[in-house]
Amino acid sequence: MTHLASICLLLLKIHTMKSCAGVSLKTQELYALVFVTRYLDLFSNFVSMYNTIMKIIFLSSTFGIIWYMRGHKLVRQSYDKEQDTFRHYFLVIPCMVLALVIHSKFTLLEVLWTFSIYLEAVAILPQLVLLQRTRNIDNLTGNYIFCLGAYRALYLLNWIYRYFMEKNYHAQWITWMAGMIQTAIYADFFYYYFKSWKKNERLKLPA
Amino acid sequence: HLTESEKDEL
Repeated sequence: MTHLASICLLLLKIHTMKSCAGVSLKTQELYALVFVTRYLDLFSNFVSMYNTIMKIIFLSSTFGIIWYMRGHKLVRQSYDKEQDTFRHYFLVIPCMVLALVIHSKFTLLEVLWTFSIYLEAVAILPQLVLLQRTRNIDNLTGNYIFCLGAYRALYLLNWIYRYFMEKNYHAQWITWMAGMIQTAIYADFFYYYFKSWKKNERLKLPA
Repeated sequence: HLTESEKDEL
């Protein structure tokens, strides 16, 4: 739900302000790759209606955001292309190599799923780099990134709960480790987010 | 039971 909220915040910003200033297209494209490689079981593995609908929402909204940033006449103009310089392959290749080395089963679907877990953990990095270069971070962008970081932190709590409360729940070391790293990457952002919130000031990251 | 390949999370 926090993940869904983050997407709603981002779409709200882009749609109402007709601007994607401070939003990293690189991070959005990495997320698109995360969802495509993770949800390859969309039609073969039915978990629940909720699960299927959320997968479709995550996939379609991410491609919608990318379309807005690349294709919409007004939104495209507000994109900070010169600042958003992080290279995709810098993250994609190491994650692919890691997925080929550390996975639970050597099948195409499993390796791609593991890749998506690793890539998700670091997909925020281009956004954080852009954020640091952005002078005026608007509230919606700040809250968007906060929610995007919070959902994995909440997963950590959920994993602990499931581990102790669910009889047939098995240890998932790949997901847990990647989730911990993903949350840790946000630690610095969370610190400045709460600091600015407490002081009632505009969010600003130190250079 | 739930194994790594029976994924129920998003």
